[in-house]
Amino acid sequence: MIEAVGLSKSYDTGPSRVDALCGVSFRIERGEYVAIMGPSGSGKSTLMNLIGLLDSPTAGTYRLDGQSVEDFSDDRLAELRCRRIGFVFQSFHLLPRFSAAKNVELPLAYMGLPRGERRARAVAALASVELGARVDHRPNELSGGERQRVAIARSLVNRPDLLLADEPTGNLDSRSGEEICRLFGRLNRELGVTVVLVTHDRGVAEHTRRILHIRDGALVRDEPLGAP
Amino acid sequence: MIEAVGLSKSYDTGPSRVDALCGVSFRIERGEYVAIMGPSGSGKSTLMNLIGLLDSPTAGTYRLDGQSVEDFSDDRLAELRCRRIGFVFQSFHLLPRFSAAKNVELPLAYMGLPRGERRARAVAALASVELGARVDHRPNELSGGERQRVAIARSLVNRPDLLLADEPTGNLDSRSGEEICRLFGRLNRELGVTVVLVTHDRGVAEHTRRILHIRDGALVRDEPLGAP
Ligand SMILES: Nc1ncnc2c1ncn2[C@@H]1O[C@H](COP(=O)(O)OP(=O)(O)OP(=O)(O)O)[C@@H](O)[C@H]1O
Ligand SMILES: Nc1ncnc2c1ncn2[C@@H]1O[C@H](COP(=O)(O)OP(=O)(O)OP(=O)(O)O)[C@@H](O)[C@H]1O
Ligand SMILES: [Mg+2]
Ligand SMILES: [Mg+2]
Repeated sequence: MIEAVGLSKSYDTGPSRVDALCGVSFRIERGEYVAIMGPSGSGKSTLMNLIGLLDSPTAGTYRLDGQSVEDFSDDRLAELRCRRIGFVFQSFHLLPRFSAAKNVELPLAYMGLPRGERRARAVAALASVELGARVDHRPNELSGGERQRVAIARSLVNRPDLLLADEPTGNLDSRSGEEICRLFGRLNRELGVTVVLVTHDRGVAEHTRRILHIRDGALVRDEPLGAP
Repeated sequence: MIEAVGLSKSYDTGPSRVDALCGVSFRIERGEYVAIMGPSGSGKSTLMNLIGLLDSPTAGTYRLDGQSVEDFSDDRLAELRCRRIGFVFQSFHLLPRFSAAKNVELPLAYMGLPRGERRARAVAALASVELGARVDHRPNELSGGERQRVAIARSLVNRPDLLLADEPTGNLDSRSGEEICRLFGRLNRELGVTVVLVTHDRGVAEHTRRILHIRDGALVRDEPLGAP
């Protein structure tokens, strides 16, 4: 499903250049459940943005279902981002003037669903992350962990077949974090969703079946995990 | 130093009211090193905002050094927030148009220090959280963990005697998180800084000497930790 060959990404910041990713290569097949771990600043979010088509590499190729993303039209890219990929951002990116339900509904706006159906799906997604009692709260009326869970619910509402989650439990207590791990595990096992998540928590990573270790922009180790 | 008696905080959101804190009472003496733990949404950030004078209780009293905060003038409140208290926000609150160094310098603007001294202190604070190589990056040019560390550096730059940190390691890998724990531990032991931190990580809490457990807005357990 995902094939990265020599992926590199550099940023030009004022006088200096930051080489955030240097020649990363790997494959992720449909239905896999993968964790990405590594130190702060090692390039994990940069890699997730490339996988999620939110940014383009400075060098190297990235193929989604065998087709190189450089060959995709803007329309195709937009459609992939809306319909096939669900993304949980490390900093949530919720719209401050909208309620939790409206924020979760957002990805559905492009799918031509009637209003009642969009609201129903948003409320169901919020219930799946235990926020049924907060559907009408705005982000500044929510705790940090609640905002994180709204971001998770939003990533699920369009029923993606590829879920990318950048540190989805960083602001959650261990019990809520476990709930989210179980939710992702069910989506993977029961619905065949391909899940790639970045985490700093080894306990979270051990719910997956494979860990890609990143350090200083390079893939330093590909660790398969035994059956749990 | 800190005395809370029956602290309560409610929010009115549309038709409903959320009782975020219900009658919380405790004392924290000068030089203590305390952790606050509890489920997502249990009231920890709400409590931290009250302790840090960023919000006022709906009911109950809060005394800082024996004086009730209701009796403080606006000037006194502003001075306490700027000079005595350092606050690491759960969502960082960095100014997007300013570099890391300028963000860290901000609390010093009120202290009448010359420009060169402010810059020197900001750079030193960033070095103490291993961001010496990122001083001129803006927040959107930093990783999640780097932004968190900028927020930590900013909380230290005015040399507060009370440091309040709301989930300071949520976006950090275990090694960077340990570095931050060691830094806080040194500030506490060597400089006598009173440290109160919210964390979801039991490992981080075990660096402190006392854990206050919050659940559904109430203090349910006060746990002293043996000498490490
Ligand atoms: N401005 C507000 N209006 C309404 N409800 C609010 C507001 N701010 C917070 N809340 C609610 O108050 C409760 C406590 O929030 P708080 O931010 O203190 O939780 P927390 O313990 O810090 O959680 P987390 O671990 O997720 O950060 C939450 O259920 C939240 O939904
Ligand atoms: N727009 C940018 N301009 C310049 N440098 C950048 C930019 N975005 C990220 N960086 C740098 O690239 C490196 C990798 O960033 P990235 O966000 O991928 O790290 P990360 O592994 O996700 O870290 P964390 O665990 O802290 O979230 C960091 O050192 C960061 O400072
Ligand atoms: Mg990141
Ligand atoms: Mg909080």
